[in-house]
Amino acid sequence: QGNLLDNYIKTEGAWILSHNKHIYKTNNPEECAEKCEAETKFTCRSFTFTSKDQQCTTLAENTKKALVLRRTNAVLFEKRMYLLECRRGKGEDYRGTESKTRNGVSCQKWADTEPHVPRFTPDSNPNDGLEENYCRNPDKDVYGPWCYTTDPKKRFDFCNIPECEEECMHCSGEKYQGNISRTESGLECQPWDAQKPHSHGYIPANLPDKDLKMNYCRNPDGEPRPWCFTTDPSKRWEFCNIPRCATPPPTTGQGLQCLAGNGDNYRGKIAITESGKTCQNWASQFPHKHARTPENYPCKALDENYCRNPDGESRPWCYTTSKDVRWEYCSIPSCEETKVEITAEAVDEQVPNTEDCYQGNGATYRGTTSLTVSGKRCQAWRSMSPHSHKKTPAAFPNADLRLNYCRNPDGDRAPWCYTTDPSVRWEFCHLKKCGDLQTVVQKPVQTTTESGTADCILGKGKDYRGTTAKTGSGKTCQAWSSQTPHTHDFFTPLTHPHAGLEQNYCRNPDGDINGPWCYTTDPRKAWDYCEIPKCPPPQYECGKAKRKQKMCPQR
Amino acid sequence: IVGGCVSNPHSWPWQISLRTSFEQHFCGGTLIAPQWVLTATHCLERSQRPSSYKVFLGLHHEAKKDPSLQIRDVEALFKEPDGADIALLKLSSPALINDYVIPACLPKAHTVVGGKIECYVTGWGETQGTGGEGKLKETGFPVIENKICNRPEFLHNKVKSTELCAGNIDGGTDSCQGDSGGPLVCPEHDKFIQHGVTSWGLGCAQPRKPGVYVRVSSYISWIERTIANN
Repeated sequence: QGNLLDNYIKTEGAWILSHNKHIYKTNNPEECAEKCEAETKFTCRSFTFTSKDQQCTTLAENTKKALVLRRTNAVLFEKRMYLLECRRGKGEDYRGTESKTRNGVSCQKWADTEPHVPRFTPDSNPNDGLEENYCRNPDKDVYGPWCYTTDPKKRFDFCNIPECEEECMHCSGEKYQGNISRTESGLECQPWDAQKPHSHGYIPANLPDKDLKMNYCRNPDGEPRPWCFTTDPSKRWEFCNIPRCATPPPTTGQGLQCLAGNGDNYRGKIAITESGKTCQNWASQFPHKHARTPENYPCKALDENYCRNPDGESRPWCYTTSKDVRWEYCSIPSCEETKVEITAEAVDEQVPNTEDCYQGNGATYRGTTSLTVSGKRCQAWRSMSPHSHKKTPAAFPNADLRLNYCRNPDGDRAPWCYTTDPSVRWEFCHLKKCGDLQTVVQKPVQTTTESGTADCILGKGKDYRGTTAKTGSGKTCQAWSSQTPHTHDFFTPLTHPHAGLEQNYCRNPDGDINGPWCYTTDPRKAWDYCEIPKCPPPQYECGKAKRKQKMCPQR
Repeated sequence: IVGGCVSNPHSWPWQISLRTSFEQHFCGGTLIAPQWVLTATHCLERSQRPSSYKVFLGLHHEAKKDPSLQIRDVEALFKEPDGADIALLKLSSPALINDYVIPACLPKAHTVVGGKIECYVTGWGETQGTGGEGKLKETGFPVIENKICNRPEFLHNKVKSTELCAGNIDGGTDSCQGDSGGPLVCPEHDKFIQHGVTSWGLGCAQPRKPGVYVRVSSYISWIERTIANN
């Protein structure tokens, strides 16, 4: 039946500012989602939840409009419905931002009375999302969302809102989000998060943008159609039969005549490979048989024998007419903007990795580390994908925001970066403070494990089981089983039986990067970190070199 | 290693050089415990006798005998019984664990390394003119899911489920002859886990012909059993 949170997209470490908001105390994000659903003062489009404070903030804004900020321990949940720019069925619940009719005429605001006096207004239909001049369907018109137009001669017109791909698929089904879970031969699909009977690398957590839910057919890898691993041990995977949508696919703008990015939008007429071979016609199966046909990739403009990139390759390519060479890349002239970008990156890549640690809070760190503490790759500062942000090189000209190197432009505790994982907005980097570098170890010893009762911590102190019961600011800790002065249901001995939440000892049940913490007995301070010394460095741990790797080539 | 770069000395302290009794490098390997090295079975074709092999640890320059160098004889060879290209070497005595010699971590049994994870291979093998000969080189690239790797454009159903592919689609960087038996490691939190043993490829660094590595997680129970029994 699904969870209430399935209706939301989750981003860790994110926070947004909104004028319209309501703050609650809830035990978990599910309860916060209930508050959002029940909100009456404004349309709740998202909420943030911080587990330690058990603070739930319901918000009118989402990341489409509001400024997104970083915040440790906060998790942002955005309601899918308000992020979608497609319609389901007649589109009564369409809440996207299209504001032009199918003929390109601007819509009239629903609250305005000129040039047309509307029958449907935000006051008369408060639940139909009649905001601004966005296309809506308050009267459940069979032709879908519409609006009053700003043309005095045309009272209203319909908008061209694409169908969400829930029942059917456009193109090759890359965005299909339906629930079909059987293959074309009738085999049941294996859930994506299972590794039996077939082990595989399509791990949902690693591919958050591919919607690998349950055991539904999906197309995460540029196949001609959605597919799935099957529950039959003898058949690893098979295509599914998903009906094609009757409506035209969403337009992606005009194609380019030059190479930008991976060239998937290239629509030029170059038909020769980089070694000078003539391309094979995409519709032909000679001399090479293949599945990259115009029928299988109807949205990829596989016209004639022109170089194309239908399947997420790194650049346009084609099958060749030489029977000895199945395929080759094509040389497509770069668009000017890309040339500038590549040049700048190439220069930056010459900077040597000279610093492996940071001083103070790392604001002056200028090294080339680009991995986070949990091993995620950093997003380039000038990139807005997967996370859009304001920490750009232009906004912080003195912060040296080059490539995707870890930096601290905003005076945080340590260098950090936005991550390339869409579900984790940012993380601190895999860097040590200069004074903390491990000393040379000479003696052979046994592997040390992160456990024990010593009053010192290893790593983040997740396994700390010592008896320190005061915070770094000298406040006494509240017992984990107590509800005074701070009520808290999220971290208790019952909810986290293996986290060692005994008495009022400092613990780290949520793997906080700053180490063990506790609720305090000070009614004004809900929780604070404890100051526990680090254990002497283990003399060796497997997989941990004393010298830093170059990790080349850095991209 | 074709492409890539010369590594920081001793930054991959689990890498070993497998040598003939005349101390000629011919394969790589990985220290996984003080007295145990993981390598490829095809590296052991030249002789069934342990005395035919030597293991060099703590090395950066292939031909230099740095103070960090430790040399061990091989006490026993253990080839994977079902013919997979993975083998264990028991050293005559445990390696001294220090800044230059540290074992790699092994993955949990049957874990699958995710499709987008970037992993690293190291070795003293052929460079095909890309520089760094004689020094330990490294290169990084993503793991490619077997389903993709087995497409006709790639390795066309040649990759078994007990193997994994890794490389750049465009080619240009790869492991090569002489790197066999060495490690493919992937960062996980603050450690490197050995997910692959360098095994085979169609040429080196060719476009759409990624390198193939034995999937270590498929053989954890054999590794644990062999070490425990010996």
